[in-house]
Amino acid sequence: SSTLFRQAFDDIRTEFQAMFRRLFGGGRTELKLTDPDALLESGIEFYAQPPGKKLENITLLSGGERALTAVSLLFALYRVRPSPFCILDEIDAALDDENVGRLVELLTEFSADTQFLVVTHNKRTAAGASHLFGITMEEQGVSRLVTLRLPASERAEERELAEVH
Amino acid sequence: SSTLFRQAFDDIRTEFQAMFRRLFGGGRTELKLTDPDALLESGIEFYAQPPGKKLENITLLSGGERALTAVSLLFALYRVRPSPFCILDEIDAALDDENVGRLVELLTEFSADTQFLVVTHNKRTAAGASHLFGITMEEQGVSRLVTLRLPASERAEERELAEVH
Amino acid sequence: ALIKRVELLGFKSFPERTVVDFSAGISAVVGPNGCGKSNVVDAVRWVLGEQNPRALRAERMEDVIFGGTESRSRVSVAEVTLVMDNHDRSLPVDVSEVEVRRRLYRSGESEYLVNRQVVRLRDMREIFLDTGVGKNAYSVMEQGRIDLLLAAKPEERRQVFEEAA
Amino acid sequence: ALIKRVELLGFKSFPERTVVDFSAGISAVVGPNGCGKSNVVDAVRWVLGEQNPRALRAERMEDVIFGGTESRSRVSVAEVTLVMDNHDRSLPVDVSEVEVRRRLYRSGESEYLVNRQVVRLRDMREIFLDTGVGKNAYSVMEQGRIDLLLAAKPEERRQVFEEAA
Ligand SMILES: Nc1ncnc2c1ncn2[C@@H]1O[C@H](COP(=O)(O)OP(=O)(O)OP(=O)(O)O)[C@@H](O)[C@H]1O
Ligand SMILES: Nc1ncnc2c1ncn2[C@@H]1O[C@H](COP(=O)(O)OP(=O)(O)OP(=O)(O)O)[C@@H](O)[C@H]1O
Ligand SMILES: [Mg+2]
Ligand SMILES: [Mg+2]
Repeated sequence: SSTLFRQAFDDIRTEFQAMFRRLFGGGRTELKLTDPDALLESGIEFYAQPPGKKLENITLLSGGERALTAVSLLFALYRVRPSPFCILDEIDAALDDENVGRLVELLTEFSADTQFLVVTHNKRTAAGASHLFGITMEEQGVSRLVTLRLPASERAEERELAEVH
Repeated sequence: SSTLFRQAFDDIRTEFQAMFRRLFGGGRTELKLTDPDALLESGIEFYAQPPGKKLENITLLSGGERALTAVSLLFALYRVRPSPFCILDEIDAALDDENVGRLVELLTEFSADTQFLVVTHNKRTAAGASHLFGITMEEQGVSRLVTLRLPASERAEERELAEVH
Repeated sequence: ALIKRVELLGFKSFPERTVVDFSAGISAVVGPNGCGKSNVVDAVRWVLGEQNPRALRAERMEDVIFGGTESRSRVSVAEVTLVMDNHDRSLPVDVSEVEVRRRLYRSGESEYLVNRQVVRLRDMREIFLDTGVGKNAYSVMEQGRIDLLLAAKPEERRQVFEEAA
Repeated sequence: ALIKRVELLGFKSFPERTVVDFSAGISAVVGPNGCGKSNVVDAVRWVLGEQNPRALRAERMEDVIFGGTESRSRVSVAEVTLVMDNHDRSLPVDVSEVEVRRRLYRSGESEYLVNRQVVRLRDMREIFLDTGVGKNAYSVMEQGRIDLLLAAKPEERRQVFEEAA
């Protein structure tokens, strides 16, 4: 069990670094065991270094950098322990446009083997989906689902999103 | 002191309701003392009813509804205890376009007597400002401030925002 | 693709039968604040066997039953159905489509059904364990929770790794 | 308008002198994730007398001094200056412009200056109390904290009200 943990730890650490570098376009991460000799009780510390910056404890990163680092860890876990479907509720809330773009690329790649349902207010994320659902409350307090076609042009899509919102 | 507390409580409760109705376009709120007889030790419960829905504890609201309710409380506090300047960091993160619009109207009204510095990723919020600053890190890890002129047309502004992002 | 569709009836803000057709790839859900997007996410967690109301933003499990609005009376039962593809027989049931349904009555009575046969909660959970969904605690990432993935104390973090081991 | 400008030098990601010109009304700050927007917010809190490094997303107060990058060496002092308008003499200083400056040296030494005169931290805080800023604990709303305004326990909430009383 201690061996299993060590294996999982090493796998996640490797994938975490890979995902981080993909989403940040570089940089590096470190996962440290607070007590390497007491594997079954040790805590775990995260360090991240966005490109060009200094390695620091993740508490010192910006809101968006932390969100992107969390997403890196989440997808590292998906690599080590795949799930047939993943449901993500507004994980892009703190991200700027460029980082949302990289997230969408990553989702697209994973979506070959994974079904994703993503809830979002972000137009770029919605544009990256193959299927688009809108939920409305025309009658107050009563939710209704609408299937929005995904049109070729982005402008038509923004119009549909505007109709829903 | 118990009287002072009671006075503050009543003032805030009145303003909270007013702000909430403005930001939600209706509905109502309730502030309850958990122990009205022990004023100096009593806790406080918040209830909110968005228009057309049922009155419920705020824990049952959606992410965006909670954020907007928190903003209602914040501005109620500003009404009862004005501050010459207010610095708000991404308070619009969970809000949809329509709610951001109402937030901007509220900020505009308060800005007659209050200086606001708002940090945002939202283009509508940025468009509602009279002055626009951009921060860039052209040199990795080194922040630089740029004053962006606020142009008449929204398209030029989105281009400037795109330059910064 | 594993999930074919999810059906909600009387669950939270969905008093009317609502079918979410899943496809392969990425499905995005959009809509204004409070319209019901996260409620769909809660519905999936619930039908997967979630027993803690707080994980569903509810105080008591009864809170997930549609509670009525100013113009509609409440209902007495909440029902969510998850329909999965089983052509590869990866699920321990000898049919090509597996339907899992959960019901909760206001009386407090619960029902769990697999292909319309009443089963115990334990049997239902066993099915999901085999899909890999039950094992991955992160198949569902709720709103606002992405930051907590990193924010946890070192001891809580090791739990994340232990589950992956 | 109360604040005329804020100047940062050697504070967090701002190794070079940076002047943020405040105006009346609403100023918005935009830019990509991690570029330094929230660091400006931290700078204002710091010059207002914040003594808890954790309130500034730092582990030790020394962490607010520019720590260097891969291509730039770190500096030995952080300095933030707040310049306020005092034509109405609302501040207890007999000049029409009041400049408050805070410095922290890597040695651990601190300096507080009002109009270039060294004062004690207590004197500096007294000035702010009179502006109404010190009294309103919510003049600065940090990133991610808006939701906590409502999330607090009932006893914590009463603190909010007590401060307003
Ligand atoms: N049992 C119930 N009966 C009726 N309405 C309910 C029930 N439970 C929750 N709701 C309503 O559902 C709404 C919240 O929906 P949800 O959290 O899905 O919104 P959302 O679309 O995710 O919004 P956001 O974008 O703000 O996150 C609340 O307004 C709440 O009143
Ligand atoms: N003492 C320091 N020296 C150098 N860089 C620092 C220092 N303290 C913090 N930083 C850097 O500042 C960055 C965070 O900046 P900040 O929090 O202001 O970003 P932001 O613009 O608010 O981003 P977001 O939109 O994601 O919230 C981090 O990358 C961190 O490495
Ligand atoms: Mg939601
Ligand atoms: Mg920030």
